[in-house]
Amino acid sequence: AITKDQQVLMKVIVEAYNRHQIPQDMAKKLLQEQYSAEENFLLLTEMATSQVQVLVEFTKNIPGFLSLDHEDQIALLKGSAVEAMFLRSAQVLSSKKPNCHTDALEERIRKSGMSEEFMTPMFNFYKSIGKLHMMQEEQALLTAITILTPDRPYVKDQQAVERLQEPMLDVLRKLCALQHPQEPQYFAHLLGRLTELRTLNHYHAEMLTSWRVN
Amino acid sequence: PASNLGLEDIIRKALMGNLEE
Repeated sequence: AITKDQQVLMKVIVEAYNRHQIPQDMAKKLLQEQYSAEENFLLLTEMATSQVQVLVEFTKNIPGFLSLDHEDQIALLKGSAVEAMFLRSAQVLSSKKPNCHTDALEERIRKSGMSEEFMTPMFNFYKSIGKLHMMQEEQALLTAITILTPDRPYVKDQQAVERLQEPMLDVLRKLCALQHPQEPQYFAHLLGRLTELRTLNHYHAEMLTSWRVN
Repeated sequence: PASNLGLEDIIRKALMGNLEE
């Protein structure tokens, strides 16, 4: 069973996750601006910037994060920002909520000058996240777990990060067992997505380089 | 963010500031 302390932890994370989303004005821009490759690139860059700001605000609310060494906080965010963004985008795109303008977002991504080689694994990832039908609690916890990955480059005190990540993994594991009693592999599937995210993060660096050249 | 340097700048600023205010 999930203990009271774990319930509190989950509530804090979920509330912070829901409170910190890309501003609606930004989402509306998806429909307003023009659809040239350059315009799409600029708009996606602007959205990514906003998403990083929102991600940092969410992260500040993860219990214990602000007590970590300041440079370690930056290393964790720098190492995970791209992965956290892919997770959030996957959730937005698979939710198909009308006010998120998901079709417009998908069209802009597809016509932004990004190479097929990168786009295919990215949309495959979005699809694989969609298939999991994650609950909000699972999404929020998985994002927190991604951010609190101890082995990011330049993290000095990995043990301090592990001490924050472990309780999140424990709650998520229990939550998965409770919510998906018919799917004992569900928790393992979620963790598998984290491995996929790492691969995407790696591609992303290469993709940015080729994008810049184009 | 178009570069890693840009990303770090955004993170540092966001860590110091407060979007909620």
